[in-house]
Amino acid sequence: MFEARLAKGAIFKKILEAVKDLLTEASWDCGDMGITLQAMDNAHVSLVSLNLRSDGFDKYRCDRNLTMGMNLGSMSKILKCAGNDDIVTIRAQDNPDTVTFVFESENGEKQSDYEMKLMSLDLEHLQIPETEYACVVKMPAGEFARICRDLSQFGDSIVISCSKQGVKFSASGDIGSANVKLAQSSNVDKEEEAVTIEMQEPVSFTYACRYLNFFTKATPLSAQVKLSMSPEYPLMVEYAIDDIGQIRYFLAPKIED
Amino acid sequence: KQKQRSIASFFGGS
Repeated sequence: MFEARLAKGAIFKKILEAVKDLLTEASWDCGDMGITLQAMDNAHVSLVSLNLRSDGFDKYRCDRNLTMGMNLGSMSKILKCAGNDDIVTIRAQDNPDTVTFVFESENGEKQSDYEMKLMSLDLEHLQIPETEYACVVKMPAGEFARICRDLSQFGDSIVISCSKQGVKFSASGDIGSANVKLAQSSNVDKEEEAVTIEMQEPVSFTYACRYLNFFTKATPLSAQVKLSMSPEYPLMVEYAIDDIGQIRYFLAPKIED
Repeated sequence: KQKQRSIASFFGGS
């Protein structure tokens, strides 16, 4: 059987919020090492890759590798039934048709279980190589969400340019243009408020606002976001998830036709 | 005019 118990059940609630607008359905692959999910959006422009390590769970048992196809809208509905402080357990048999979500209140006085039908999904699984990126920007996740939201008012695209001086976000359209520049933090008391840039070479790429705004739904998961860019390669937007794993979004840059 | 490649094409997919 499969059983994964997480005392901080709110993490599951936040993960669903971070993927449900971008993906309609996805396979959750469960094995000894933990739970992974990889899926493309409907337009196949972006890719979500989620990794939750088994040692990050309060209890984890996986007798046989499982692939559970789920409708994420349905899963999100169920996780909305969990309280923010609830302990969440996901349970399934070895060849499951259904998955069960169990929510327990902190004091143990309330327990609910929700059973959801699984789907058979035939999804392409991609190999994402580890890459050295030309630029890696780490910045407060809330700041990135704010910039994406603000600049989306000006056009469909945001240009992200990174140099030694800092990182610049730009957008332009019918009403005018906007630029937001962030310098690398010189003196930071709190690590989570820092802007740091690791650069091999300066880069400048154009990305669709629509997708960046989908990615920032993961903001409640993490204080910081990491943006990694290289020529001829998709942008990687990564949010750490406590000490259990991370969610990564990949987005192909816009190029001149 | 700008276009976007399929994300799969970067990772060896179709």
